[in-house]
Amino acid sequence: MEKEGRISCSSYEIGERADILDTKVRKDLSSFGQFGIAGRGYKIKNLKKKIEEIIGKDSIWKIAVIGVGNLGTALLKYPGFKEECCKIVLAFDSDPQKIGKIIDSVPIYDIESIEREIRKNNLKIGIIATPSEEAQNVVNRLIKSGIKALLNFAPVSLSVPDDIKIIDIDLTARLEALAYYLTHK
Amino acid sequence: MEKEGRISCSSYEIGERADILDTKVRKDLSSFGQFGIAGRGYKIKNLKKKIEEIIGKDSIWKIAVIGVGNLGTALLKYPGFKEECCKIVLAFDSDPQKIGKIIDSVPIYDIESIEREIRKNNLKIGIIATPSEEAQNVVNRLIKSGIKALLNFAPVSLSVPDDIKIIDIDLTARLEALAYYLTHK
Ligand SMILES: NC(=O)c1ccc[n+]([C@@H]2O[C@H](COP(=O)([O-])OP(=O)(O)OC[C@H]3O[C@@H](n4cnc5c(N)ncnc54)[C@H](O)[C@@H]3O)[C@@H](O)[C@H]2O)c1
Ligand SMILES: NC(=O)c1ccc[n+]([C@@H]2O[C@H](COP(=O)([O-])OP(=O)(O)OC[C@H]3O[C@@H](n4cnc5c(N)ncnc54)[C@H](O)[C@@H]3O)[C@@H](O)[C@H]2O)c1
Repeated sequence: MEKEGRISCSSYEIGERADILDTKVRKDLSSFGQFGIAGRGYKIKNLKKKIEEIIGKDSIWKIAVIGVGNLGTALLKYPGFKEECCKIVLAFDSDPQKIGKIIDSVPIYDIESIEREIRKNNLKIGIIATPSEEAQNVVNRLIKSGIKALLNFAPVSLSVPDDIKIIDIDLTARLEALAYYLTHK
Repeated sequence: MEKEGRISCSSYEIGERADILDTKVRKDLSSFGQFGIAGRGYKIKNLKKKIEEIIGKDSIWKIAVIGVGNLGTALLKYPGFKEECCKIVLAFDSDPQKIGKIIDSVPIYDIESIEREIRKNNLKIGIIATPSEEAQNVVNRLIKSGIKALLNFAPVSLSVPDDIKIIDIDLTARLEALAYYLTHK
């Protein structure tokens, strides 16, 4: 929104962009203190600064990608990550043809060294881009190495302990939402 | 949930899995008639049948993917689509080395033939997997061809008319949510 030259916005607009209810936006933001003006929304510059404080923007989170196939390669090249909170620093694969390569300055390690490399670099976030049948085993090894949060692309439901946060990227649900919109237009 | 052998579930559990508020689940489902039991949730078998009716499961939505690079290729091979509501039937690219190829039985056409092929196959849903700088131009051509709903992967904000539904897959927002979770654990 800032790039569009706007000065202020409402919780409704924030919710709309982030695909969450405006009541949830107001609830979440209000737990960090009062910085919106009732009825007139939030000053975008203040909001951006406040959000950066909240998610600890000053610290960049280092991330590992597991599985460097079509999707994993697209993730290593994704420009969207470079300026934000997070940076992909390591990748792992089981294919000897890929191990030892470097994509967009990210080295690809052998999956067998995952415990050592994750601990050495003190990583907390992992992205799963392996085939579904490998995903649970890979997640178990990541959690043993100290990973606390996961972004999962494999179309499989993964079981993790309660203190581990996992977000599934479920394309089928998104497409069904589009189909629902078209059926009820 | 059905695959896990469950018989019933609550709106809270549905919301949890789909990453939306349970109040929104109850509100959305109740607008299709009464089929939950107050206090005891929904019978999963009834719910599944009801949802299939709602999104018009009997009709499979045909989809076009624009941009067959790393991400586009992963989408053509994605097993998650095959059994559900939607099926990728066409792909488009501007690279002569890719045009005319077939990936997982999906033919890749020249982007220049996009209007003719989209109209001929009466497609309504498109997936954008091109570089950001190409996305707006591609979207304009898709809308001219009759596309009504879009799933956008390019990290750019696209402008579309009000009657067009667009869902952005914003990985940065997902990673910030994981970073937020870790900062406030
Ligand atoms: N949710 C989505 O948006 C979406 C979209 C497309 C694909 N996918 C899913 O993402 C995953 C990857 O898709 P793809 O097209 O890149 O597949 P791919 O076959 O091209 O890549 C998989 C990679 O994982 C590696 N691998 C296999 N076992 C491994 C292990 N134990 N440890 C480390 N690496 C291992 C392979 O060597 C390969 O490089 C699949 O599960 C697919 O279903 C999800
Ligand atoms: N949101 C996400 O989850 C996510 C993840 C990774 C990548 N991305 C984004 O997805 C897009 C694709 O990423 P990638 O790694 O596959 O890139 P890529 O460069 O590998 O693929 C791009 C493809 O688009 C084709 N193309 C270029 N201009 C075109 C046009 N006018 N019409 C049709 N095809 C055209 C190219 O020939 C190429 O095959 C990028 O915008 C990237 O930033 C998003």
